[in-house]
Amino acid sequence: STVVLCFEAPTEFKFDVRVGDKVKMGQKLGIIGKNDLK
Amino acid sequence: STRLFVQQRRSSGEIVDRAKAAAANSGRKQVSMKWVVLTSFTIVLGTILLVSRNDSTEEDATEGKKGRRTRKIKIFNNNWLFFCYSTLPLNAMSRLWGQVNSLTLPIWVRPWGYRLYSFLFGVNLDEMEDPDLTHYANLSEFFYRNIKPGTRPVAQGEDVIASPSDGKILQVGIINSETGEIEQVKGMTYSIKEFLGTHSHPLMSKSASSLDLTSDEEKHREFARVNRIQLAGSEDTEQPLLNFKNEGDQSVREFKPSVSKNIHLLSQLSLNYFSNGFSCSEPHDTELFFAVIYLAPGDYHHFHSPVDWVCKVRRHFPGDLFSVAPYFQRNFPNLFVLNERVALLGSWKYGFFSMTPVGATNVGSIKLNFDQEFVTNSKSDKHLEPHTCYQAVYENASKILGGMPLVKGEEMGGFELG
Repeated sequence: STVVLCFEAPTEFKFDVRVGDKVKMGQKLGIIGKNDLK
Repeated sequence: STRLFVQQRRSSGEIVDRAKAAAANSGRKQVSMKWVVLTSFTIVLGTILLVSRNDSTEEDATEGKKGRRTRKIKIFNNNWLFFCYSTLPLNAMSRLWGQVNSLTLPIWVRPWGYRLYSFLFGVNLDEMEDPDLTHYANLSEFFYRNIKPGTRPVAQGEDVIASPSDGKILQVGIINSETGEIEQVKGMTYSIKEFLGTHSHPLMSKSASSLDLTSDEEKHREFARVNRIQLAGSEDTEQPLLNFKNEGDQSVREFKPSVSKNIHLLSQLSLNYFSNGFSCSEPHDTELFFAVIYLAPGDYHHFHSPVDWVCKVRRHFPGDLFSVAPYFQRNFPNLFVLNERVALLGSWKYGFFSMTPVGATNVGSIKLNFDQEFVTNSKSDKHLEPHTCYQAVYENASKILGGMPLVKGEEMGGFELG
């Protein structure tokens, strides 16, 4: 089985994972750059 | 003279026998020759076809690199093995697998069986909520096991997206907002419009959910305020309708997709993108991102909310249950568009958000905690028409939010055997 996320995010968004990485539920997948915060 | 006659007769008989044997031999030789010729012809023809196919694949790859994909990859283009595989009754087999694994096992078998399964698929038994293996009546229960609270800390931060499940990252990236294509593997893409469906889907069956959480209005207002999600039906959400006029490519070199292309694509995915608060209140220069997580048989098979968001639409696509193991993803074009899936669409503080559990062989039962009536790949499943998209909205869940509020880390559902 697979879970696919598709989402809109500011261009500053960066993935914190790479293809092939093993992840656990709740682990950080990515973060939006702090510059974008208001 | 009689002896002479008999001898002549014998010799003539021998001659006839020899002639017959010779004829039979030559016949065998002819048949052998025919087989040799036919086999050679088949090999030569096969080689020519194989070479030409490889050439066309290389051309496709070249076109892909240049961004000018003109040919659409078809499912059976790969090889006959995939063709044979695709003809298997995988949905029925998965249902049977689910039924067999729902049978209660003798207590003495359980620890042995589950330990063997754990050894084969790498299940971490230490993190199980109930460590007593005899308490799991069958493999289905063991497969859908709960884990101890606190074993999966959720990454904090309102701008952090957490993983919705355990698994392996198969693909991450940016969706091409011009073509609306998601990369399955390098050089192989599928359409987001086909994957998530569009409001103009020709075979769309619509319904509304019976959920009613109106008693929690105050909580929902707070949820909307904290996450900067627009309230449904509020004046703020009414945005002027956009008219799209094609003025050609005005840029000399375009590095990033423009915001308008994203909006255009998202408005095709959902009719309510503007009117129902799908678009974020504060305009950002946004892009569409995607992440694909593969759950191996030994993984914890529940999925959780990766961010604070509001799920507004559920689209169920009854489909096949091909394996989604990495090998098949590399070799089976349009795999995600063909497989049974539940696209959950909604919004978060930065705009559109969707999460789609995709079923697979033997794991075709997708469960949603907030939609108890919803079942997939079951005999009681009412969504049986192939190539039909069954859409339901969760407006009744919260009049304030216009959908089902989901808090980051909250369990949303999972995959069960069957």
